[in-house]
Amino acid sequence: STVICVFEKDVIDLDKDLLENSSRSLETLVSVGMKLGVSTRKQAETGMPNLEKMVLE
Amino acid sequence: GDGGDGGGSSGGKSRLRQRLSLHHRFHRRRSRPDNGAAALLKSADDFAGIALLTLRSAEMGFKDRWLACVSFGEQTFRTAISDHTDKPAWNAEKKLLLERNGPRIARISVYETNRISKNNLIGYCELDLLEVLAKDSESESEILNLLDPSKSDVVVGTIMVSCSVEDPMETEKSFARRILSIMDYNEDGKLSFSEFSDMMNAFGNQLAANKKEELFKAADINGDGAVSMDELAGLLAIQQEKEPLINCCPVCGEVLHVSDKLNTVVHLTLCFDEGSGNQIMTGGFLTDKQASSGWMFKLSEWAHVSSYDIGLNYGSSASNILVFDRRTKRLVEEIIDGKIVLSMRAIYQSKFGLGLIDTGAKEILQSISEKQGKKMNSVESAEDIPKFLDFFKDQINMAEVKYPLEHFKTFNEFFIRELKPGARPIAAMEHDNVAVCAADSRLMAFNNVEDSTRFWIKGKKFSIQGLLGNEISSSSFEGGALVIFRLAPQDYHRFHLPVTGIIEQFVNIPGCLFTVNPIAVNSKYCNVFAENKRVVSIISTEHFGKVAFIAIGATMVGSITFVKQEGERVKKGDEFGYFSFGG
Repeated sequence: STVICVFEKDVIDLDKDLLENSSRSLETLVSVGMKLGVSTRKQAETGMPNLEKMVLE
Repeated sequence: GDGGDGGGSSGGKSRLRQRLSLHHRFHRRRSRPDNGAAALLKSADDFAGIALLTLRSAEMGFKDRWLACVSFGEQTFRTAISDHTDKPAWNAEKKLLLERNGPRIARISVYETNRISKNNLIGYCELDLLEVLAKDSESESEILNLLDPSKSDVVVGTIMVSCSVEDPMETEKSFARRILSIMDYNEDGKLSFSEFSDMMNAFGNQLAANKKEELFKAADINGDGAVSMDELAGLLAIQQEKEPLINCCPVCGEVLHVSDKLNTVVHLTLCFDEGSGNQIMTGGFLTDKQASSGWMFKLSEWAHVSSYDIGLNYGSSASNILVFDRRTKRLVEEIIDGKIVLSMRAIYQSKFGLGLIDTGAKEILQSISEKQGKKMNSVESAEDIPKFLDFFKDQINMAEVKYPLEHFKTFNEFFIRELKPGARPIAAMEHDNVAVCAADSRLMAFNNVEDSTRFWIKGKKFSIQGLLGNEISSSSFEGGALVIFRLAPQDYHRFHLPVTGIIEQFVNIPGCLFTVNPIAVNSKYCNVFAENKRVVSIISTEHFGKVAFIAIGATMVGSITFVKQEGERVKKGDEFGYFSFGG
């Protein structure tokens, strides 16, 4: 069985090591929860606050 | 090497230096550090380049049909099988890449062949290529003793080999000649501007038209409006250092590291050799045992193999599929029964096999899967669990399974086993802008569907729209990234959410139950992802827009169950559903 995830254009920066192995036609053994990639969308676009930069007053 | 004369002597090294004098200029240029100081060739160990190894003939103690293998680094190549004789002649040659700090010892193995039983290793020798190249000898060929593999002091025959260094200037020139012959559509021996422009595109170079024109004029030294072979060689040699022209290999599509000119030319030379069949030895094997196997050789004729890069198409060419373990950072082998591999190839990688599928095999796969589902839900099936665990020992960690073995009353219950809380840590749990892997699996990731079809999915009709089915428009996903998670039988079979969001919809798509093994995925004749039974879910997210999550059933494991509902808000890492035995 297989799961395929398809993303919209230019929304995710997939992790480099995964892309590199795949471009050599080599599968990468991964586990649930390992990092896959990061959103390319900026905070302003998503309307989500950047919690890392918030300060408690 | 066996029979070597200690090429490490100062005389030998000086001889090698002389031989390599042609390379000196090239190496200084190639390895010039950033501060501009030239790095000099210090010793024979510094050598990097192409060695041409030729296996000429052998003298063996008895008559048979013989083949020889050369193992070098991560690759093994083999000759054709000789006539029935005690003096086999192969005259098989192979270009080998000698890299600094790379492998230098080639192992040559000679096998007697059998039509039915496996081939037998009769003799072997090892050859230090740098030593041979450094040897002060008038003769072009070298005769090496072949040693008995069980008693290394017993000589069982001899083999004649020759080894030479390919002049890098000649490599560059012949490379330019080959490019010219490919791009020179009107075969006048020169490149017109439009042919030159096509060549730039083939190398992945998106130069503006005026820049192409500028380069063309610079290359056209005699100003006759066309670029000859010598002019092209000159351009490639000079321009590649200033502003690289060659960014990707037009044969395999690999992005080339432009800072390393030697490797670029070598890569392209070897890739062109593969494509044109110029190499007499067959490559792409990992070990000499594999290469000597008769059926393996026959199968490799079906599947495309490349000997240049590890991993390339191994998924489709080896019986033991290789995967890269992200955690341990090493290659591991996924063991598949040889008979299963043979039958899968017979079915999925031939027109004949696919013809069989069209004449009723689809129904058979469905029926087998339904029967298997019933069987695996029976109480008796629990007896198979210990055997399964034994077969996949070291690959199933029972310590992380939520319940003890006696908890599982059927095999299917065990198959969909849950894990203890925390057994799979979720990366950046508090940051929803980080997506995570959806399953314990073998993963392939591509930035777009074009890359996926170039490197992995070979079904001619594959498309995003075909994958999503008729109910969901693919327009939002065109040009988007695609990640494939392939679950193997021993894997934890529950899949999880890769992103945080809201489940917008589920769409059930009925279909076949072909295998989703790389052998089928890599076959141009079938389109397993778009033909198999599947469920498409659309997850609406803050950070990634819409994400399509497609759970695809396969032979035997055709049952797909979800534990979340439409409209439900979900968090990345949450359990989403599972695959189980059944139709």
